[in-house]
Amino acid sequence: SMATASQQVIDRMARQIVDLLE
Amino acid sequence: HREQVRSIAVPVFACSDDRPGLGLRLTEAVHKEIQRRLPYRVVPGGSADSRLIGRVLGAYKDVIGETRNDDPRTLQLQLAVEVTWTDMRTQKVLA
Repeated sequence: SMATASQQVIDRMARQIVDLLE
Repeated sequence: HREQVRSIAVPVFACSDDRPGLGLRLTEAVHKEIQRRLPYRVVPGGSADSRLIGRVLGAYKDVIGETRNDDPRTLQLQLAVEVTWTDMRTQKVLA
C-alpha cells in the first residue's frame, strides 16, 4: 500500500541517519 | 570520543513540509534503529550526554510511471533531512 511504501522510505532514511552515528 | 558517549537524546525532528506526522514517524524510526544497532541509551533531552537534532527540509513525491490509462503506477518519494549530533558535555559536533 502507499502507507507501507512511504514507511519503507522513512525506515531507509532512519538507517542512513544512524549510519552517521556508528 | 564516541566511545565515551553512553546516551543520546533524539527530540522530534522539525519538519518544514506539511505532511502530517512525517517528522514524528522519522524520529520514531531513528529511535528504533539506534536501539537495534548501537550501544547508546535513548533518553529524554536533559539527561543525555549527546543529542541528535534533525530537521526534515523537504519531502518530494513524483509520478515516475503510469498505467496505459494515465493513472499513477510508480511513485518516487524523496526525503531531504539535515541532522547534527553533538556531544553535550563538550559541545563538540560529532557528526
